[in-house]
Amino acid sequence: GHGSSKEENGAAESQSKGSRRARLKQRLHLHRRRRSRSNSPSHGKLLNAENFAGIALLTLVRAEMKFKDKWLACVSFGEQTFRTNISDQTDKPVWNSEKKLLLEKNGPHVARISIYETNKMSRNNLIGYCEIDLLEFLTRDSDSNSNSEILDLLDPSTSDKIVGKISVSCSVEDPIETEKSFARRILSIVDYNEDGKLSFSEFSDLINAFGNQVAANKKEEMFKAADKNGDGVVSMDELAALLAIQQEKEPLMNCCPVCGETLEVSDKLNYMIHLTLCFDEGTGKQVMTGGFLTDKQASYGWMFKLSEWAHVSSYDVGLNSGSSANHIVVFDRRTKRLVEELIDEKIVLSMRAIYQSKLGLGLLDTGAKDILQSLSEKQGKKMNSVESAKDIPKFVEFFKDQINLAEVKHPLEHFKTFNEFFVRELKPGARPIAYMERDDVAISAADSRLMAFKSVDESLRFWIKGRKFSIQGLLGKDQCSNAFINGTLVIFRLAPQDYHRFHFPVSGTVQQFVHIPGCLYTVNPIAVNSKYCNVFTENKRVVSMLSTAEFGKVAFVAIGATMVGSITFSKKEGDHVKKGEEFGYFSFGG
Amino acid sequence: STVICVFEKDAIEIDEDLLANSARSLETLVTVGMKLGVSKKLANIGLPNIEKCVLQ
Repeated sequence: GHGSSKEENGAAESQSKGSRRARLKQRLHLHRRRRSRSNSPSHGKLLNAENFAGIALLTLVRAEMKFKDKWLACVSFGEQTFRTNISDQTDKPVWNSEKKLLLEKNGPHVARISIYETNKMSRNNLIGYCEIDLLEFLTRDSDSNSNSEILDLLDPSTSDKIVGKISVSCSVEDPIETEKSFARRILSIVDYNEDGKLSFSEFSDLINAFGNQVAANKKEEMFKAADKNGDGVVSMDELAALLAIQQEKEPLMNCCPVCGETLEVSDKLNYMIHLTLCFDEGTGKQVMTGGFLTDKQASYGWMFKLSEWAHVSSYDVGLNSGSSANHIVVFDRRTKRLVEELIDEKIVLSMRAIYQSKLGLGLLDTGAKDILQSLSEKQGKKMNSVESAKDIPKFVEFFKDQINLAEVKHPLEHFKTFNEFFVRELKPGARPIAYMERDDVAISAADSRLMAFKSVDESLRFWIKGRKFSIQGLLGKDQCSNAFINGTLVIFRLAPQDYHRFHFPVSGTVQQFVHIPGCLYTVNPIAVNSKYCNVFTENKRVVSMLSTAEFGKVAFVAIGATMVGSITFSKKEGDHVKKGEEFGYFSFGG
Repeated sequence: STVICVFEKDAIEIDEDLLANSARSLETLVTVGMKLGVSKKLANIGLPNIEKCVLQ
């Protein structure tokens, strides 16, 4: 508990540390024996005292305070701080909050626990604190079967007055379990149908995304070794075991998929522990919040790229870097040919990981929505800066086959920011309107990838897989009449390179705008096709109602997405409009 | 970003090629102004198919 280690003198401390380490070695000996029995080639590495590293599982169980309030506890460990949820109004708060902490020879080993009373009207007040030396706690001689302890909470202003007590427990996580569960979890990213089995292509996606050529060359070898009956699929557990062995011989990842930190290959255990902790932070498995994941970190790791828009401002290292670009196939109506749209494999994988897996669902529940909002707002500011204009030529070069500058109204020099270029206007006549004089013919509202369905049922069968999708959910209760319920649905998806202004598909009168706040998930098919994600009914959007003579009412829904969450209209309620006229545009922002 | 247009039941007859691609879960690349479909009132009368017209 707090205070005890401070009383030791230097020599005694040195001796004590030595014996503590010996006791810790002894405590971990059980793990070693089990590991030896399992024939893992890595046995004993954790027990090398000079390179000691392990994961300590610290639990803040409950506290007893001297008055009733709503309480939260924070744990500071090294440079990280984590917090519990806020308790009910009580003098005996119960949290049962767990946190995994990396404990290593030269790293921090004293955790400081602070207890705050919470107050909506002012700041949280620090009421008590204590410190716990985790290394000492885990290696103490007394009653080695007990992992729990009750610590005094001290008054921060006097340090000698006891203001309460807190019950904590701490244990060392079994390193074998850490390795196995990590391998299972990393593999589960690509188990798209969640049947616990992996095909070679699923496994291959993952290894390619790691960006390690050596590992990529061995993936077939590893997969064949696991696929003993040669049927092309292997169980997750079999592959996890092989992956763990390979991971020790030759690490697969050069940088952490979650936070993007470069991993020290020479320090294999820390490497794996880092990944485990990083994944934990995002999955909601751990109750405490805070720590590893910030939006800055998220912007570096591929797991959180989350959107095909992720590289729009950095095309020098953008979509076509590497040979492993993935693609979406679309049918070009003009040329009547199938065309492939390239997307970096890491982005595809990250979108699948986030939007199509239970792991991703957990991530979305633990702060990723806020990260998407924050990333989009920051991207908006960046794209509105004068400096962003320097990205325009790179962008144009990257999409040289898809952006026709000859039809853009203004020359490139005209655009002072990237966003100005992004919402570029086209020259009059650049988009001929079909049957211009006939209001009974509807036209395409945007340069886009289009999907059309006679009914909502068909859209659900062929495209929209979010379990909660409905027309009422899309339009909002007040906008949705019975006539829309099984109406016809046309989806126009805009890609980064597209002309970003949208137009009226029919002639009529703009009746009203309804702004619906929401998330900024990607609108890529990967998310739309996910049963876990309800992009169209959860994203930020504006529903406008058009009243027409030939088509009755037409609902026009402009939906924001990751990075491109800003929706601007150039018409207002009551305006009479002709089909083909500009209605508004999407731009970078939140 | 995405735009979704919802038409009332039986208000529009969408072009067949767009429906056919969508029924194969295949997106169709289009530009602003391309024909999307016709009002059901008009569909009963029928529009000339320009692709089958011949200059004489």
